[in-house]
Amino acid sequence: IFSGRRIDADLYEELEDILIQADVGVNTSLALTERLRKRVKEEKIADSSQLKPILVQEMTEMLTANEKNGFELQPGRLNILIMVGVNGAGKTTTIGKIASRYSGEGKKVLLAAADTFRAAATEQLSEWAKRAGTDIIRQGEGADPGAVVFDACHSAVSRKCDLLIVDTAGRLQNKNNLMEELKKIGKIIAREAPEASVETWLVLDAGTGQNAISQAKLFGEAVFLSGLVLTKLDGTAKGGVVIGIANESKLPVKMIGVGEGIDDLREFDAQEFATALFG
Amino acid sequence: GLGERLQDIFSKLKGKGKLSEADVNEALREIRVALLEADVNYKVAKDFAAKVKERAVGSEVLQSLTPGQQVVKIVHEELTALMGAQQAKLQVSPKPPTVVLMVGLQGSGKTTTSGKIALWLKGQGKRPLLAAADIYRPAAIKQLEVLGEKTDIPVFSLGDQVNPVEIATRALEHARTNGNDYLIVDTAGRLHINEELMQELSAIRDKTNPTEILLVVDAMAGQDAVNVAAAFNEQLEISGVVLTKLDGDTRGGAALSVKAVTGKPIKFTGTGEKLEALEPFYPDRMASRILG
Ligand SMILES: Nc1nc2c(ncn2[C@@H]2O[C@H](COP(=O)(O)OP(=O)(O)OP(=O)(O)O)[C@@H](O)[C@H]2O)c(=O)[nH]1
Ligand SMILES: Nc1nc2c(ncn2[C@@H]2O[C@H](COP(=O)(O)OP(=O)(O)OP(=O)(O)O)[C@@H](O)[C@H]2O)c(=O)[nH]1
Ligand SMILES: [Mg+2]
Ligand SMILES: [Mg+2]
Repeated sequence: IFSGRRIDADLYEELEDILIQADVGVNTSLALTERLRKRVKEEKIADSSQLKPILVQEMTEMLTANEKNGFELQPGRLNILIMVGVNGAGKTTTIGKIASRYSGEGKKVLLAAADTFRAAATEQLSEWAKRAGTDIIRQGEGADPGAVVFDACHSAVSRKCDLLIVDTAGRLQNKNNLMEELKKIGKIIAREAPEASVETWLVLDAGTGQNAISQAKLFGEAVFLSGLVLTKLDGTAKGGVVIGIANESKLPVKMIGVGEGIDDLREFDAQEFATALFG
Repeated sequence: GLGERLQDIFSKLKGKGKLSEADVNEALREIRVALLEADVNYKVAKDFAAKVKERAVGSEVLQSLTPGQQVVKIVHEELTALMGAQQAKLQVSPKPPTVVLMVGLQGSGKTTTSGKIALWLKGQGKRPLLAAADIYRPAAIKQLEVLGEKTDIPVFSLGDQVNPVEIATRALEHARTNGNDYLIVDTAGRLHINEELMQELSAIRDKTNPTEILLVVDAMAGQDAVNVAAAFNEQLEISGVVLTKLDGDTRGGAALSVKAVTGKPIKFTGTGEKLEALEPFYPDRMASRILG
């Protein structure tokens, strides 16, 4: 679409519009087109068909500019994944997918139903545990999430599990008491499973707009985040806001959700993602 | 915020009597940026800025002692007008029960909002019936049943092995024989690009003839909200929108986008996880929130 065009202000504006429509956000879109202009000038580019690949390259660089890309289970120790995020983002479903993947690889996986608040949350995760063929630690509705986590850590350690995945209740980042609850869960895990390798992932719905920046910021202030999961990329939303998050807080996207089925989970490929943004 | 930025631009007006084309364009750009940062769709933001331009270069601004403030006032007024009227009314069917069909993307808040609307109706002395027509999501039926138990509102379910069209049809029959004056049908979240599932909604609509088809939209939705809203509206002719999770800190520009592209009223807002957290839509409050 951008071949055979004059490289002028109109073209840059059109490229900016594409980025904005993909939820890349105003500031990050400007930063990207700024980098593009600079490279066009430095590399003396005259062919407009070269602009898109350069932009894809710049986005890919922003997305991978950190040392924590990708995810590998650390062998010979307990790995703990804590899934956090706002209501309805896809945490519980993503846990089912991850559980199935590693259980299918012969790993010993345990789930912790630490969403003790929402109606039928435990039943929902229990169904996923069943489908993934893993055990689940759960307590009654209204139980203290900390108690479930405490229980789960001890079980995971004593059973010598490879992976414990903790499901938490959806929460909006501006709710201080709920952020405090998350901190408490983090502390319990650190205390009860000190030898474990722990990662906390923020689950983001690809349909989310710039509020994802606030989510990454405020969740990140409450707990140490090591990555993002971007869900619902099978829809028409592009999820471009993760570029701004990567640029600002160096948070890498670890995995993506591409459907509601148990196998609809992919490793994040930055170049593929950046290319699809223009699709 | 936008207010201060517009004040700066228009303070140049003082003593000149007229704004330059460049100044006007700068002001419009500031307005567009503010809306984009609030997640208003970029086309909707462009159209809105063009609307404001007409008034911004008019005498009400140029002859004002505080032109910057005047422009802010215009932006707020135009935004509020675009948001539609304040309302929290469900249309009533001349032939009860009134059927309310809840639709939308995955995770937007349909099940919770179904419970909220049922509770709201019960509080008005009505006798709502909830129908569990999501047979796909694990424990979705259980989720609605728990909400029904908490509020002492009946939930019609045929389990997850019966197709949703059949469930909705039988729920309607049940409502009629049971004397329920409202039937709220909770459906599975779905993508607007899933033809089969969009067809399923059309079939439910054809069988139950809903008076209200409410599109449930997450207030933190981004640029894609227009595509989703347009598609659901095209498929079903929605009657209104519920904007959820407004208790968060999102600016909520999706509200303007959805209203602009469908023309349909935002009827309610979700302001929390509890079933009491349902409020009418306040257009002026939403306008202030979007402008930040
Ligand atoms: N299309 C699509 N739907 C998804 C994806 N991931 C999750 N969902 C759906 O999104 C909805 C919400 O998923 P949940 O797993 O319940 O989300 P959650 O974050 O655990 O929600 P809360 O616990 O209520 O905060 C469900 O209908 C899921 O099937 C995805 O990658 N693609
Ligand atoms: N804070 C807040 N949370 C809400 C609101 N409305 C719904 N939720 C939460 O959002 C999450 C998703 O709500 P659901 O009612 O399961 O959404 P749904 O549209 O039925 O999801 P699917 O059936 O999977 O498509 C749950 O955690 C709800 O408690 C709201 O207004 N505010
Ligand atoms: Mg959940
Ligand atoms: Mg639901």
